[in-house]
Amino acid sequence: KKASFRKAFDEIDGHFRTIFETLADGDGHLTLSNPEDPLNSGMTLMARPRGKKMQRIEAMSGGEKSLTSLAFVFALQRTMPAPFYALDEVDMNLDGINVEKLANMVVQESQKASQFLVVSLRKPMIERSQRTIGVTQKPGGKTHVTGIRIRAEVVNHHLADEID
Amino acid sequence: KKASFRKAFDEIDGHFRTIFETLADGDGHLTLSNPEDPLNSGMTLMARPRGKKMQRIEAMSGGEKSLTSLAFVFALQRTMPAPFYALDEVDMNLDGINVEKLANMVVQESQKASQFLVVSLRKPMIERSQRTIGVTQKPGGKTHVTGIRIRAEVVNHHLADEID
Amino acid sequence: MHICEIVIDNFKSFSGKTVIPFEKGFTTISGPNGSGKSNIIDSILFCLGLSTSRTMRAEKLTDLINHHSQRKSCEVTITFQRDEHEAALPVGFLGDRVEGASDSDPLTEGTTLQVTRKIKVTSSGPQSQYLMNGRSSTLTEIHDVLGRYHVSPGSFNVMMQGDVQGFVNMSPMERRKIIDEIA
Amino acid sequence: MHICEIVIDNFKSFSGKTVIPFEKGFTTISGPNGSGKSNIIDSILFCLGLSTSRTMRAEKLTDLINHHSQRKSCEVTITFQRDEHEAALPVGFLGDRVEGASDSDPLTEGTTLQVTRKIKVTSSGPQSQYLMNGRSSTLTEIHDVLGRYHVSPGSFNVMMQGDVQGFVNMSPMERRKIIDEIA
Ligand SMILES: Nc1ncnc2c1ncn2[C@@H]1O[C@H](COP(=O)(O)OP(=O)(O)OP(=O)(O)O)[C@@H](O)[C@H]1O
Ligand SMILES: Nc1ncnc2c1ncn2[C@@H]1O[C@H](COP(=O)(O)OP(=O)(O)OP(=O)(O)O)[C@@H](O)[C@H]1O
Ligand SMILES: [Mg+2]
Ligand SMILES: [Mg+2]
Repeated sequence: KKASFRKAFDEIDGHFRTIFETLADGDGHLTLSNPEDPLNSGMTLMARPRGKKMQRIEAMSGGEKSLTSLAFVFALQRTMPAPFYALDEVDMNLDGINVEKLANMVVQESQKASQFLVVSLRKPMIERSQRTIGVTQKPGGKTHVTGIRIRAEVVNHHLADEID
Repeated sequence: KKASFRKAFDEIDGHFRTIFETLADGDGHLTLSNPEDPLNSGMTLMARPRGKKMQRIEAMSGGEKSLTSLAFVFALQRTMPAPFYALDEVDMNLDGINVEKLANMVVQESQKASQFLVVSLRKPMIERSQRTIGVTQKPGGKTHVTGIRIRAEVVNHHLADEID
Repeated sequence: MHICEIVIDNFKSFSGKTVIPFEKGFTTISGPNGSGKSNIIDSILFCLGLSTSRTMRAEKLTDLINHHSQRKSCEVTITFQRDEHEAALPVGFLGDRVEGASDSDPLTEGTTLQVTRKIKVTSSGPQSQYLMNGRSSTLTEIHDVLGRYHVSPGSFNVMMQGDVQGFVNMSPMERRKIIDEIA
Repeated sequence: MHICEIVIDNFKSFSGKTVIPFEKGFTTISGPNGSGKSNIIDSILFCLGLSTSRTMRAEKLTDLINHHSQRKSCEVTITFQRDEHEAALPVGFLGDRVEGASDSDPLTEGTTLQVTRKIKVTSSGPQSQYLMNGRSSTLTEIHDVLGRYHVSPGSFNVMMQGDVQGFVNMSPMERRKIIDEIA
């Protein structure tokens, strides 16, 4: 039982290290509070963004916490690859540069035969997708769906008001 | 004791109704699960955005929940007005239109002799402030602060990449 | 395989029937607050039996039926399409149902997999019904088929609004328990 | 009154001394993730004694000292300035300290109120010191003065990153308890 935990831990740690390096331009890894007794241990995410000291996730900035947690979730996903992924506004805390990095990662992954449906209000995410489904509200709170294929159209329209 | 609760409840409810109407263009109010026994009661925020049915906050969309909670916090603030307010990225979930409404409310309140220090990554918020303090990171993770007075400069610079 | 179509009928903020085509690769969904984006994600969770009513922000199952229409039921159908390089879709896992299908039945070829879920308000309470490829199914059968693709209530392929914050605020013990469950 | 200056010395990501002037009205603070924006808010909480080390994301008080510099202390000073229409700042509440001040002391006029907090690593553990208008003070005295302006650990004028999500996810019981405390 301890061995199967160790196996899963090492696999997820391996994915986390690779993903974190791409996403956050720094080193990250998983840590057990008590490596001798993993089944009674706590696990935290340690990361060192470029130029800073190694920190546990609790001490990071809001955006750094989100990015580190996302890397962890993607690592979990890699242990059980699925035909589609649906991500609802996972880019909330991120500045423009980090949204770009996240979007670039989704582009890469989606080219490997995984379908990504990403709900987002952020321009760098929308710009990098292959298409955008527009969702609006008709009077009376009724959802109306339109497909918007041309990225330039989307970006110039009501989506042009943001900053990173 | 029950009377002083009732008094505070009515005052906060009054503020909440006024603020919500301005912020969310709809009706909102506070509700006690057990009005007869308030001290053992739960309290929820009810709101009806324009055109929709009255809903409790738990059923709303992410952005609607944030806006409704913000209205509640502002109502609490009005019971104990302070010389300054510091808001750190309270506009995260909001689309561009709602960030504008929030920013307009801050403009109004700040003209009544209250100082507002608002951390934000959102263009509609930054555009409506009187000045922006820019914070960047020097190599080695050292914070560097610059004052940016001219709004146009801010908006065209690294802050131009967003959408609502 | 990938999702090629979602049909949402009278579910949450979708009054009436809405057909949304999807393609492979990277699609974004965007629009104003409260317009219905997360409700599309909820329709996937609902249809594939991946959550409880609470994670779809409804106090009870019948809250998922559109408030505005007078109808007493709602339904979501998701169609998956096989990609060229893939082996036949797991309709073969339906056991004798496929054996029983005729040779000209396109589903025996396994190009599409369709899951439907419908809830109806009846005098004896809410009724939930599942269909797979048009035939009445149990949730267990659907979980069996989808589970082979790692699409299940315990999988992480659907990240709902606020889930990232949940991972950020998790205690070290809770985080480690996630690994336990994968192991 | 309003904050007219914050001096942050060796605190969190501020290695060395940084002077930030502030004006009345509506100021925004912006920049990339991890640059130090929330740390400015933390410096206000730290200086005015409005929180514990945990709400400033430090496991212990000495974690607040900048990692890069070799110095063993950090300090934050906040200066409040009186607005024209206001009565004298509450330096009068300092009791005999103001009585003891000379007539030429500008602070007797009550135009500015200055609060300083400093922590130092010593051989016997961390030492915390507060100053008000340059004189050594206790946290209680500072809370007394600021409390009259509704600036206190229980007040809602400082909303930290993530607090809104906390209000969203609050249970109805917790929400009602907030009203209890105001009543
Ligand atoms: N059964 C129902 N009937 C009608 N409308 C409903 C029903 N259930 C939910 N809604 C509406 O759906 C809306 C929420 O939609 P949704 O959560 O998908 O918004 P969203 O586009 O994700 O917004 P955000 O950007 O704020 O997250 C709510 O305003 C709610 O009133
Ligand atoms: N004692 C310390 N010494 C040096 N650096 C520190 C110290 N404490 C915290 N930091 C650094 O400060 C950074 C966090 O800054 P802060 O939370 O203010 O960022 P932010 O600008 O609010 O970012 P975000 O937009 O992501 O919320 C972290 O990267 C952390 O490494
Ligand atoms: Mg949503
Ligand atoms: Mg921050």
